[in-house]
Amino acid sequence: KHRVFMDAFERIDRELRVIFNKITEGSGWLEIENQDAIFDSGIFLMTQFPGKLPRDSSSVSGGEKTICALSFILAIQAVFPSPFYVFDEVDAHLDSKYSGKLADILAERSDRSQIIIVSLKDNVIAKASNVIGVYMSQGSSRILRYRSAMEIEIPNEQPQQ
Amino acid sequence: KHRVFMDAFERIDRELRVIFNKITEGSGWLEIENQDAIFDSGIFLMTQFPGKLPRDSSSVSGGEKTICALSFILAIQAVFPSPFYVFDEVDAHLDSKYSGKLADILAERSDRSQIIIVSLKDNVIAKASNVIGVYMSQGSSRILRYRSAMEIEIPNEQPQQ
Amino acid sequence: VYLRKVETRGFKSLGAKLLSTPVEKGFVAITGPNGSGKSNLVDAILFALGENSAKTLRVPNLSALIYDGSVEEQKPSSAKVSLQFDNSDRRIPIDSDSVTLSRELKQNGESIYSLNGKHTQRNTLSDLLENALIASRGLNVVLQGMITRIADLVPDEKRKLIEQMV
Amino acid sequence: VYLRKVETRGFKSLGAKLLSTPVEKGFVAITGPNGSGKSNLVDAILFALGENSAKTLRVPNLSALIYDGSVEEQKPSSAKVSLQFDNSDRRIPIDSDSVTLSRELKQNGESIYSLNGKHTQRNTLSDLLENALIASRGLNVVLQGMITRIADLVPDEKRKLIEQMV
Ligand SMILES: Nc1ncnc2c1ncn2[C@@H]1O[C@H](COP(=O)(O)OP(=O)(O)OP(=O)(O)O)[C@@H](O)[C@H]1O
Ligand SMILES: Nc1ncnc2c1ncn2[C@@H]1O[C@H](COP(=O)(O)OP(=O)(O)OP(=O)(O)O)[C@@H](O)[C@H]1O
Ligand SMILES: [Mg+2]
Ligand SMILES: [Mg+2]
Repeated sequence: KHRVFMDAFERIDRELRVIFNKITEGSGWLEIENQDAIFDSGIFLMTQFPGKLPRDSSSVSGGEKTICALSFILAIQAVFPSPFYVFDEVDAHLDSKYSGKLADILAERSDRSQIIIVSLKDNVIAKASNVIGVYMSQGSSRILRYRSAMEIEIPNEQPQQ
Repeated sequence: KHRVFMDAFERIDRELRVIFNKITEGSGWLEIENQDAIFDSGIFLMTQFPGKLPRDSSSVSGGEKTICALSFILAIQAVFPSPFYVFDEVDAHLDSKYSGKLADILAERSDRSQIIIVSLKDNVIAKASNVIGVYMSQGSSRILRYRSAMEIEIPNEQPQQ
Repeated sequence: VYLRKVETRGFKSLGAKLLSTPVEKGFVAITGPNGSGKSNLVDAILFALGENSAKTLRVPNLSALIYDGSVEEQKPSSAKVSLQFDNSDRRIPIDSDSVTLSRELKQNGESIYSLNGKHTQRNTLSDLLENALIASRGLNVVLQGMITRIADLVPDEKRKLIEQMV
Repeated sequence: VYLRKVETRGFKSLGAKLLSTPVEKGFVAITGPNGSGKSNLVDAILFALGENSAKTLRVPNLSALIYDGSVEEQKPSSAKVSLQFDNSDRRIPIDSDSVTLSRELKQNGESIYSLNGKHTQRNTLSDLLENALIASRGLNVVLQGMITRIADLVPDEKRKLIEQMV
């Protein structure tokens, strides 16, 4: 059990370092709290954002915390792959630079697995190969499909009722 | 105690109806769960978004829930006023229509009380009378001031170190 | 394997009539105004994959999944979701290029599952999905708001998350 | 009454040197990249108004409020924040057009409060702020992430919120 866990931990840590650096140009990594009692202790996610000192992920900013969580999830997904993924507004607290970088990473991954993202940000939607527009009309949801992000003109509210 | 509470409740409910309608063009209101045992029961926030049936605020969408929470807070603030307010990225889950309406309401209120909002959305910042830009340089935060939103050109990262 | 189409009828805001949402391979974005039905589309996918928790599907109880958005029309008697997968790589251990899973929930709370049109048991389906690594065992679907909860996990919870995956 | 200026020295990421942030009347927006220091500016305001909870100020303990962002420079020995208010409407019961509150936290965790340059007790300040309805009794400062927590309040908690205000 110990060896299986450590093997997964090391692979996740390796992936996390790559992903975190791709998004932030800084470094992120995992540390085990107590090597002698792994199953009774925790795991720290450490960060060093560009131009800053190393800091535990619990005391960084709101957007920086989102980056840490995304790097952790994407690393776990890389080690335990699935044919398709869904992300619902994970970019809500990200600025345009970080949300753009996230979209780049997801676009890259979408060669191997299908990635479906729900987003309200134009710079993220623009990087998708296929866009689905949803809007409300007469009390129920309707769907519009676009070949590419450029065609978007979603009716905010069709004539109600 | 009962009368003081009910007086506050009615004033908050009246304000909530006005604010909710201004943001959504639908209706929102408060209901007391049990009139006979007010202090042992709860308060429901009911909504009817345009084109939809009435629904309790616990089963609406993420962005619609934010609208409910903001209407509730703004109603309480109107009844118990303070000279200044601070809102930190409360617009994160709002689309451009709702975040624009929120900014309009805050701009209107800013005649009576000073309102400071932290936001990443251009359409919200554009409505402020005064903008403060914050950026990191050589490991510490720096401040830029703008007369109006149009002058914004925040250096994402000054040359580090 | 990838998702090619989501078909719903009577599921949450997605309407009483049949609604067909084609999905492409690669990187797909879903967008639209607040309250338009984006997260309900995600809930539809989870529902068809066997999700049974009303809380995860954001309803007070499972029968509240049935569309109730219209005054005129009669409320439908059931909510149905079908997922059509492209299976040309045979990752779902079934010998056919296209696999359709569907789940129909009746008003009495009972669910009927079917695979390529034939009734099947819920367990058969979840085993099949587990094999193809499709089952939403937690991290292939990140629901709205979940990212801030993951960001605030304490060290012990981060360890448990990895333990759960092995 | 309105806030005219926030001055910090050695407070979180706002740097070891004196940083002066002028604020106007009316509707003010603070913007900037992730991690630039926007929420730290909000924390500085709360800190000067007397906020004593390390959790609310998002640090492990109060002495972690002192700037520690630079390798070269010596870590400052204290964190200081001053808030300058325009008091021409005399809502703060002090007979002067401008009122400056400041708080300095030493490394040993001790805080020194002052009002227009003269040392004063924390209680005196909080009474004064209460009178002017400035104290952050909960709803005049909505911190990052709080809006989703308020959205998820159950009915009993909504009632308690109103009860607390009366
Ligand atoms: N059984 C139901 N029948 C009809 N409508 C429903 C049902 N259950 C929920 N709804 C409605 O579905 C609407 C859309 O919800 P959904 O969460 O999918 O929106 P969304 O597009 O994700 O919005 P946001 O951007 O705010 O997250 C809500 O307004 C909700 O009231
Ligand atoms: N004592 C300290 N000294 C120096 N830097 C600190 C200190 N405490 C926190 N920080 C750093 O301050 C930075 C800015 O944090 P803050 O929460 O203000 O960012 P923000 O502008 O609100 O970003 P976001 O848009 O992501 O919410 C973080 O990167 C954090 O690591
Ligand atoms: Mg949603
Ligand atoms: Mg912040």
